[in-house]
Amino acid sequence: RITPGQVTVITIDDQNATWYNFTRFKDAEKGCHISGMSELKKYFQRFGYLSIPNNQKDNFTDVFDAQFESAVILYQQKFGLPVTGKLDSETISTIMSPRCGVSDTESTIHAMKH
Amino acid sequence: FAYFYGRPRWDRGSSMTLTYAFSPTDMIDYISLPEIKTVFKRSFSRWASVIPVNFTEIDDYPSANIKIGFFKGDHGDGQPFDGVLGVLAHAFSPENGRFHLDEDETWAIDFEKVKSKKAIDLESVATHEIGHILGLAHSSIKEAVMYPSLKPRSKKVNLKLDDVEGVQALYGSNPNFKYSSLLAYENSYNK
Repeated sequence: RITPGQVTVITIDDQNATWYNFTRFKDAEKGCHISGMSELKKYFQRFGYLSIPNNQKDNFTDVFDAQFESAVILYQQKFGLPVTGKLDSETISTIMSPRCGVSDTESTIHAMKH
Repeated sequence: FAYFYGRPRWDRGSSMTLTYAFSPTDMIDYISLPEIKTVFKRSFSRWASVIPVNFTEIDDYPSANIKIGFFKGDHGDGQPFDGVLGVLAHAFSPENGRFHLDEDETWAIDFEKVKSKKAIDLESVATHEIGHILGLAHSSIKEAVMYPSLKPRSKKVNLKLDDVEGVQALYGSNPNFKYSSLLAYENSYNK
């Protein structure tokens, strides 16, 4: 008689956390069209990586366009990530991490000690 | 390290003292006020140990230079909080002094006592936001206190060389500060 094995259920309780939905954009790259990507663009706008282009008026599109690719590259540079221009797993994981609400690039000047 | 545009800083003369106060109404109740005050005192002390600036707690919230409070959602400064995780806190550049923490987070000062996977270390966030209050923007150095993100259940409270050089370029060095002690600490940490 085969006895049933013990099943361990691991509950991930981050599913109602802010930005959890961004996991669905993992592996997206230029040319992709994914419903809801405009929300991710708003995130990038909020933290100073992206501005709304004139041809998109008040809203972002759901297209991973060249401007968004530039924003992703800028973000990857700022966070010391491999610069791929794609929403690879490390980039998405960093985007979803809890963070400070202060913009990363807008109204800032960078300095280095020489 | 980086600064806000125009490199704003507090300017209160040669021997600078900045006062801070906690909101009499907008606080959390699951960590006692004395414990919160102890955490913030330590956080302010870290910055005070490297620059010639003193921080003194006062009771009079409206007149304090730095005003600390916990707020939920839209709290009237144009930067609404967003619920659990996401944005944890924000603070304004000099000489504004507003220091806001998201009330919806599970704030913790001891991860042994708080088991939530979403617990956020209050002292780490406090130390980071004080950097903004003083005029530092976000750093690209992952180990720096001024790096923008912080994982739940993690701590980052010790100033790194990047943080120290940035803030000392704004305010000068505390006469008692020794780079050797910071470097010794960083070397031991790296090992």
